Formats: sequence, structure tokens, C-alpha cells
Amino acid sequence: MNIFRLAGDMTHLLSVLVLLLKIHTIKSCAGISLKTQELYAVVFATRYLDIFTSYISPYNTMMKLIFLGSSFSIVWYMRYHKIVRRSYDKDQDTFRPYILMLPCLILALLINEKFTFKEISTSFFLFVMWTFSLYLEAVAILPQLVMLQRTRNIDNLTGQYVFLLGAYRALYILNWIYRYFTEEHFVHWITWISGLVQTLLYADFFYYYFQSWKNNVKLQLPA
Amino acid sequence: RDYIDDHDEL
Repeated sequence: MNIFRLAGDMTHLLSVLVLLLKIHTIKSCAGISLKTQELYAVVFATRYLDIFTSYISPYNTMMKLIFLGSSFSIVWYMRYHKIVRRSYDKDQDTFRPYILMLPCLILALLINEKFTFKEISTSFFLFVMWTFSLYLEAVAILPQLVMLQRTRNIDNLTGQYVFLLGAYRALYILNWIYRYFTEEHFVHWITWISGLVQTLLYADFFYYYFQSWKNNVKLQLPA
Repeated sequence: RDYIDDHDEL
């Protein structure tokens, strides 16, 4: 564990808490994309399949449970909570998740660290699911970014949520650079490339977020 | 290299 990775995990945790805070306290999910939240629930479900079979540390297990619990409860709130669901604007949240999930699944079958298709074993299945979750996480924010461009006035909590979500993966990139130089054989091209793509997708959001912070004006993304 | 080595990160 290094400072970049810890900072990344804490930033990721904070992003989830900001969103839960918004939904739980003001009982509103205005401006939040349910599609992105559902994609994140799938990301965590497919990445943490090994939560019961492989034990790494109390921290690792606890964080996995927090991310699984929070992502599924956010989806539950937005779908079924009688007050929160009213503030969900489904007409603005039109991105079709399957056009993201299918290519990620096909890509995970073709490009993963195992590469060997012949051994259809549980470990191969775990590798494919884990790789799928990496690719899916890289693009899971797209429905949310599309929705932000359509929602004219982005409220502060939503802006902070997206900012923290992008920042966490940027910190992970620093963590991968650090581990590459300090550990033997630490090479994970698949993780690095999908993490880089993920962070680059936030590039324009970061730019407008920084501008709004610097000029102290409301955050607005160009249509 | 088994599954654990590669997946110690969240």
C-alpha cells in the first residue's frame, strides 16, 4: 500500500459518500445518471467476485463491502425509494448501458491477462470478469457526463461527486507509476491503459470544473 | 502468477 493508492481509495470512498449524502439527506438524485450507477454496481459485482474466496487484508475486504453496499443501495434508492425516485430525470438519462457492456465483455474475452481460451476454468472466468469490470469502469461515467451536458445547472454535490470519481483514478495512475518503479514484475498493461482512458474521459470535465472554481462561477458544461 | 498477485488492488 502506498500513499497514492490510499489517497485514491479514500477519494473514491469520499465520492460515494458525497453521493449517498446527497441522496439520503436531501432525498434527491437530480442530475445523477441511474445508468452510470447501475454500471458501477455491475463493475463492483464483477470485480469483487473473489471477495469470499481470496482474502487479502481487512482493509481490502472492508472497502469491497463498502463499495458493493453503497453502489447497490444507490441504485435501490434511485429505482425504488418513493421520494428519491421522483427526482430522477429519466428523459435526460438516455444512454443505453448495453452499448457499453457488450463491447467490454467481448474485449475482455479477447484481451485479458490469461489469453488462453482453452482452459475454461474458474480462474479464467474470474480473470475475464475482472478484466470486464476494468473496461466497464473506464466507460461507466459516460452516461453521467452526457447527462451533465444536458442538465443546465449542475448542483455542487453532483459536481463534487464526479470530480472525486475522476480524481480517484488519476491517483491510481500515480500509484501504478510508483509500484512500477518500486516493485519487481509490476506490469499490468490492461489495468494501466483502461485506467488512463478512464481518467482522460474526465479531462474536459476537469477543465470546466477548474474554470468554475477559479472564476467562482456555477459549473456548466458546453452542450 | 495466480489470481491473487494480480488483484491486490480495489
